[in-house]
Amino acid sequence: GVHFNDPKYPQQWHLNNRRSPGRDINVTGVWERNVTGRGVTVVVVDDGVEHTIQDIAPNYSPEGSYDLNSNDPDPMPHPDLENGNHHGTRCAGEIAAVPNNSFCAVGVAFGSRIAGIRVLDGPLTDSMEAVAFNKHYQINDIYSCSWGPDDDGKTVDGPHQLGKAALQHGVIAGRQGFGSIFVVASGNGGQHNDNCNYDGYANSIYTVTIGAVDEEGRMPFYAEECASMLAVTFSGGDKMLRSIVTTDWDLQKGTGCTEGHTGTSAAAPLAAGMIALMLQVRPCLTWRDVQHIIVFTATRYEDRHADWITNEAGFSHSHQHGFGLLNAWRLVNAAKIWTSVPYLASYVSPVLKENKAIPLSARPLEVLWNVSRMDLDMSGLKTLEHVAVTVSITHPRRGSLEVKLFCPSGMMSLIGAPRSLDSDPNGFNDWTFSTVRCWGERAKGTYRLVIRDVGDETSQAGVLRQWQLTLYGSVWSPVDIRDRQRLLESAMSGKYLHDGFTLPCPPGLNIPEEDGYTITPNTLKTLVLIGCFTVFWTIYYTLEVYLSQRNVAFRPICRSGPCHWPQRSQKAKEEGTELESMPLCSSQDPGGVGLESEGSPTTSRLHAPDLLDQGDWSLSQSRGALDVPQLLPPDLLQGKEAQMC
Amino acid sequence: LVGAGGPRAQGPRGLSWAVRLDGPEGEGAEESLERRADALAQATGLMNAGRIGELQGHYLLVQPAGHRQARQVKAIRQQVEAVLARHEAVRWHSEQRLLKRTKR
Repeated sequence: GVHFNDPKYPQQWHLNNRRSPGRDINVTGVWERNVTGRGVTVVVVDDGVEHTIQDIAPNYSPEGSYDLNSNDPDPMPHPDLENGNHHGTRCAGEIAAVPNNSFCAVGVAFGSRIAGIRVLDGPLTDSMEAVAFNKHYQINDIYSCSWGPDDDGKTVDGPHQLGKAALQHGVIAGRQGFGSIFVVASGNGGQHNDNCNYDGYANSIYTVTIGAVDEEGRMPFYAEECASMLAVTFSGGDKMLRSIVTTDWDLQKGTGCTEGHTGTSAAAPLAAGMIALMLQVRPCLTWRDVQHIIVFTATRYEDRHADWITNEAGFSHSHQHGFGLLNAWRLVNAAKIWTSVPYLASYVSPVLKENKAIPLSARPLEVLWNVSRMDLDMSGLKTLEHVAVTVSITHPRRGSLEVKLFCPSGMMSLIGAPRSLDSDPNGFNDWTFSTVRCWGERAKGTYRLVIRDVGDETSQAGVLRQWQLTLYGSVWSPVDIRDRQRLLESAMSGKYLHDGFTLPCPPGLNIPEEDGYTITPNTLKTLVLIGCFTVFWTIYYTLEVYLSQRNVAFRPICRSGPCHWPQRSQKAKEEGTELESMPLCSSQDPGGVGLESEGSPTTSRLHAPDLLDQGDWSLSQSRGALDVPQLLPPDLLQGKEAQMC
Repeated sequence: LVGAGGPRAQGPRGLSWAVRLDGPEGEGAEESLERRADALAQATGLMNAGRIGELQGHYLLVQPAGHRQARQVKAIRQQVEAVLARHEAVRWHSEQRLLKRTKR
């Protein structure tokens, strides 16, 4: 029942699919109940956002924006040779394009505010990423990042020391302490046999890793699998299938609208938009609440390639699709009634030194670690969320390794998939893989790490040097999880999705931002220029006055009789351009004695300019004032005169 | 030149190091850390480009602008690494390298 006059809205199948009903994010029902992302700010961390475009301008948030490439507050994209810096604007349009403006398209959370942090259009370092992840983190609620390390099927990279610290700081202190929400795209390395567990942003427990499916719900050719993927949503597929329609920039060849946005870049912002809808109905959701709601509400669907496995807690997960498709109706109804999960508990095993060879045969190397109840008593950890394994493995060809982790329930996670293009001889050095496939399962029990060498060359064997297991979870018991699952299902009718029902929401913390006002280089340069300009003109005018003084034959004969003043040229006088210069005091010695000139007492009659002739009371008054020497008693005068001199 | 919100992280052309400083907690901690960063910058011949975003105790030290020979750069790098490695206030340091990131 929702109609917009935006010309491309009918083509936005991901919002409302008329051709294949159900193949969309199921958001119109949420909009009908006025849930549009109001009060939430999403920031697109990318190559800039053209916020002047009419689909974005009304929702643009300058307070949440910044340009780290040029170091100024305006994240406008800069046209480049490849006509490439439209990426951030397209992502922004998916999230918050304004409806009913007869222009292009509509955003998922068209009531939210959209900001931009321009950071990809130039050299990027760890410290710049760290600044970006916490930039205006009390204003920006959700950080949408549709980028990452190379998806070339042979890179192992992720946030470095500062980037990691900033992600952690963001979930601790961001968004008034509820935690910034970091949404990352899982990667486009499908054609290179890549796997997003080799991407530290996707692997991070602090990020929501989003994959893509095409309009038919299948994994597109470019998409990657991984055990740390939380969920998927729609994007473009191969040529026969439709891509995502969204706002585009109108610089260079841009028209302001595109029907060709695709890749996991297009999926992540849709997820960010849906999370914005969740935060409107429940602003106090923590970063972990958001992850839990995604796990509880993502929907499994029929796809025989997906290899769905249902874990001990009843959650179905696929390496291709995570816990399934994001569904805006389910996400928002769950958010409406969600009460916060218990604090994050964790358990870290000792560093387990193995130094065991990985057999060249099909037989794998298997190592175990048992986590006892006693191990968990301290943290209270009962059920799992993320499980991370940090490994150091030497091997002459890294891509030949296959690493699997089995949780106590027997749930298998392919955490290190073989990669045919990865011939790196340096193996893994303290690389952390992670999996979400054991979410909700009991933490206690034996964990099995299984490493196989699937290479075909008979090269030298790899060696597992050491590994370390880290469990993240909470005190929730399996019963608590089942209860929550039931509670959510009861809310899916939408009966709570009205303003009459609102659970109490604790206020956030008031955390000052470190953005103490400092001068940006542009401002500083302007000030310096103004300063130079001022100094120059001051010097010029001083010289001019001095020189004109000198030219004026100024020799007053004040020794006898009244001072003669240079004849003011009639012309100059008429034009009022003559220069007035006069001594401020007579030659009278302040001590009363001295070089008194004869005759009438010499006074420094202040020849006020001609305005005196335009008589009025005040002027005659000032005339009197001007002739003040006659009026004041000498002693006072002297003092007065002395002061004046 | 201090840009809004921390290090002048505009595209680093020259050498730069991120450092994690040890310092007092509580009132005045920020000023004390800033002073230590300034002193460290002086000791290394770099410029204190300010705190790195919202990360307490993390500072960016950058090489003053100016073109240098490769040999000089190498010498500067070694000298800075030596100073940072033995400085008692430095808990951690890392030379900032360009990261390769691709849009997806």
